[in-house]
Amino acid sequence: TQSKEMTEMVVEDLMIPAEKVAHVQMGNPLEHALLVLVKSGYSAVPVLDASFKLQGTIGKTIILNDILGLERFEMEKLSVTTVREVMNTDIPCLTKEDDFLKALKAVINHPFICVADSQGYFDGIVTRRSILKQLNKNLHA
Amino acid sequence: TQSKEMTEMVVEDLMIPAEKVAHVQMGNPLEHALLVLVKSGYSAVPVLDASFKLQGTIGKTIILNDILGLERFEMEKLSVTTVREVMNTDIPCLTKEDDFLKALKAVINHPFICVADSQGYFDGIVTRRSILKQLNKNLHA
Ligand SMILES: Nc1ncnc2c1ncn2[C@@H]1O[C@@H]2COP(=O)(O)O[C@H]3[C@@H](O)[C@H](n4cnc5c(N)ncnc54)O[C@@H]3COP(=O)(O)O[C@H]2[C@H]1O
Ligand SMILES: Nc1ncnc2c1ncn2[C@@H]1O[C@@H]2COP(=O)(O)O[C@H]3[C@@H](O)[C@H](n4cnc5c(N)ncnc54)O[C@@H]3COP(=O)(O)O[C@H]2[C@H]1O
Repeated sequence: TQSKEMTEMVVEDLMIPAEKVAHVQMGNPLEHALLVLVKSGYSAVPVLDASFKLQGTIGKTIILNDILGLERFEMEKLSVTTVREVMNTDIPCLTKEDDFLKALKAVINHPFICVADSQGYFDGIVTRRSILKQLNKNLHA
Repeated sequence: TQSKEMTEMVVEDLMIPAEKVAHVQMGNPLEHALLVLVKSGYSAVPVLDASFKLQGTIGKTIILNDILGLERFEMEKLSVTTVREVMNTDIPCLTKEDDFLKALKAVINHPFICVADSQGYFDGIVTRRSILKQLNKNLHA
C-alpha cells in the first residue's frame, strides 16, 4: 500500500491483523485479563467469544474501577469476576472495506477501533498511531 | 483559533492548559498515583515537582508492573514506593511556540506530549485527540 494515495486506502490497508492483536475471552477471570494487560503493556484490548466473534473491549481502568472498594483495592474480586461482567460492549466497529476518512473520524475519540466482518468475526484493530503515521506522510508529500 | 489555518497553529492553540491537566507529585506514594489514575480514568499523567516543573510521566502500566510479584500483585508496595522511583523520565517535550507539524510528529508514538517552557515549568499537554480533530477538520475544508 506504499504507493496508494492516503484517501484511496481502506481499513484493511491500515489495520493490525487479528493474529497480532492481544485479546481475552469473555469467560476469563479478571485476574487473567489484568495479567494480559500488564504483561503486554496495552491500556485496553478486544474481548472475543469462543467462536472468535467480537464482543467488546476491556481495559485496566475498567478492571481497577471494579475492584476499588471504599478503603482499598479488593484483589480477591479478580479471581471471582469474569470479563463478561465488566467489559465495555458499546464500542464502535469498522469493516475492512471502510475508507480512510471513516477510520479517521472513528479514532478521534478512541485510541483504537475494532474491525469485524458482517457476521461479527474479528478481523483486527485500527490504531490512532497507524492513522497519524499516514497523515504525517501525506502532509509531507 | 477557529479561523487559523491548521498549518499556522502552534502548540499553545492545541494544548490542554496546565490547570485542566491531572498530575501527581514526585514525592507521592504509588498508592496516591494509582488512585488519581483510576478515578480520572487516564492511562498516564504528568509528574511535577514542588515548584511545578515537569519531571516525567507515570501510568497504570508502570505502577502495576512494579508491584507484580511472582505469584500476585503485591499491593503493600504501593504505600512504601514513591512516584519518583518508578516514573518515566525519558519523555519528549514541546514548547508553546512549536508548530503543528512538530506536534503531529511527536504524537505519532505517544498518546500525549507534555508542554513546558525553556526553564522546565509545566504549561500543559497536547493530546492525540486534539491533533486528530484538527486533521479531520482540515481534510473536510
Ligand atoms: N508494545 C508497544 N510497542 C510500541 N509502542 C507501543 C507499545 N504499546 C503501546 N505503544 C504506544 O503507546 C500508544 C498507546 O498504547 P495503549 O496501550 O495506551 O493503547 C493501545 C492499545 O490499547 C491498543 N493496541 C495497540 N496495539 C495492540 C495489539 N497488538 N494488541 C492489542 N491491543 C493493541 O490500541 C491502543 C492504541 O495503540 P497505538 O499504537 O495507537 O498507540 C500506542 C503506541 O503508540
Ligand atoms: N474523561 C474523558 N472524557 C472524554 N474522553 C476521554 C476521557 N478519558 C479518556 N478519554 C478518551 O480516551 C483517550 C485515551 O485516554 P487515555 O487515558 O488512555 O490517554 C490520555 C491521558 O493519558 C492523557 N490525558 C488526556 N487528558 C488529560 C488530562 N486532562 N489530564 C491528564 N492527562 C490527560 O492524554 C492521553 C490522550 O488523551 P486523548 O484525549 O488524546 O485520548 C483520550 C480520549 O479520546
